[in-house]
Amino acid sequence: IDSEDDLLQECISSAMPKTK
Amino acid sequence: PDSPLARWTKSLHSLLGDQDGAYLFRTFLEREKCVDTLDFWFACNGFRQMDLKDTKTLRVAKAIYKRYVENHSIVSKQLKPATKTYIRDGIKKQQIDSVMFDQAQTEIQRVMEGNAYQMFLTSEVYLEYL
Repeated sequence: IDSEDDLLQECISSAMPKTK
Repeated sequence: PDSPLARWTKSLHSLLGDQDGAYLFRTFLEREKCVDTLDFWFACNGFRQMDLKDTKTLRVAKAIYKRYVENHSIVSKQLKPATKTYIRDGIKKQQIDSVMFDQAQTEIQRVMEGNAYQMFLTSEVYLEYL
């Protein structure tokens, strides 16, 4: 089971721009 | 005319929608010790896209609340008390919805637009990149 920090990090990363 | 740099100066939104722009702004905020505001902004966007039926979503809402809202972090200090209460109540009652962080995100965005974003456009990090 993912830790809270991992979940949060995953959530932040999912919203970061992937391409220019 | 449509270079990344031209877009970055247009608005905070265009800066954050660009990979290099977001990365550079993050570097700047790290130096200014307020990178949490940007992470919170992205966390709100990520949360809005999550599936409310997924049990993970409640855990993420709690994680965002714990990390940025309930303590005395830089994000929490920039939020209106009513906004924090609204989020806290939602978490307590486990009533989460996709837009529960929207008001908080708007408040943080306004502060960034009026402050960090303006400073960024005259910062060393930005000028070096130019």
